[in-house]
Amino acid sequence: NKPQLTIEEFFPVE
Amino acid sequence: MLEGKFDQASLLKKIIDSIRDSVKLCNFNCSQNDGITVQAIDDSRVLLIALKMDPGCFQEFRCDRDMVLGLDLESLGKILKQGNNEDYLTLIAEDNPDSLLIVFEDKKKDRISEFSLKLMDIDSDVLTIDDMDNDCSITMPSADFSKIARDFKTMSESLQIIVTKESVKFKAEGQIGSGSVIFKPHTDLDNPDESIKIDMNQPVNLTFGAKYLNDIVKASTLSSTITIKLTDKAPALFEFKLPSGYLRYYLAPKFED
Repeated sequence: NKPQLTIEEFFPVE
Repeated sequence: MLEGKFDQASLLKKIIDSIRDSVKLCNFNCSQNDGITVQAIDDSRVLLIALKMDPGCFQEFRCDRDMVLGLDLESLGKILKQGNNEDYLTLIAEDNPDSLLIVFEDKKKDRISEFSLKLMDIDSDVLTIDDMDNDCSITMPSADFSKIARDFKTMSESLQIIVTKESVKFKAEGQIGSGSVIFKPHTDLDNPDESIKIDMNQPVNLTFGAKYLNDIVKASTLSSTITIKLTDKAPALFEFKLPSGYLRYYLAPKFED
């Protein structure tokens, strides 16, 4: 099973 | 002051039903030019929702000064259930409001229902979403994608989306076995919404959590088509068009570095 990434790993917090 | 009148209450009902299982609290950002926009992330930080209800979504829209309405979507959902789908629905808020007034008007009978919803201070991070260059873009009937997401969830925790120039393949592998559905590009002149369009710069093979896809396809009630934009090792964008604006979901993929 591949690990689930989070959205913050791609889009930076302003 | 904010005053936004929907021609049909069903539009806002469907929007809230499409996001409230993913996000409980969110800020509605209101402005004259942009209408109402929302950005929210689900609790597991995997799914980002971006909603844009342009002023064109409303029969009448005015917002004298920018304002933020902090809403509990479960509570809003309870109030929205009180009105009928065909009713006019008007959202009203004074400047610096502590509550949102929601008014339903029956179009045939002289019946007006008013509800007040308490607002909340919601502290939420705002993420910067750059316009991405996508490897692939697929537009297909939302009902077809919805069926795949729902059916394959019963077989596997993950759904693989594999795009080549000739086709898009949805594949699931689970304990009981595996399955796949392949769609090829197709133009339906009589029913354009039934067409399948695949634009590909590079082939992709991405894996997504089936649970999140099942949350996303709740928005199929909003639009007969869905556009899916995919890029290798990046979140996928699932977009449902509104009468004016959009409901977008950005879903982080599963992969090993």
